Amino acid sequence: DPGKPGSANEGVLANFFNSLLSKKSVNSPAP
Amino acid sequence: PSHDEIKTIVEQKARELFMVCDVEQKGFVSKRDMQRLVDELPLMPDQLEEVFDSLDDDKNGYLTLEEFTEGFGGFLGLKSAP
Repeated sequence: DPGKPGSANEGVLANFFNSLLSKKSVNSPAP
Repeated sequence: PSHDEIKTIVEQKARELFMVCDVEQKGFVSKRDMQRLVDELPLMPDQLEEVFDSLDDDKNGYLTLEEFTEGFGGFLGLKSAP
């Protein structure tokens, strides 16, 4: 439902957080 | 794990991700910070703006760690405590 706030961009948000998580895990050195 | 343990883990992770966005460690993320990520993340500038606007609850143009953490929790399917 594009008219409902918060629902239209859920995929974009998920993409954003997934990408950040991958970037973080790539950049983080192993403990 | 208990609800509190999950909350702590989510907050720690959100803080790590927040620091990726807040490279200058100002304590908040601006739209300009967000646009810098266009070189690092597979998102278009308008998508980054969309993400910023949806996370910036009070629409003041600054994304705080609290707002970021809440958005991250929502992404994980967690509801924020009332």
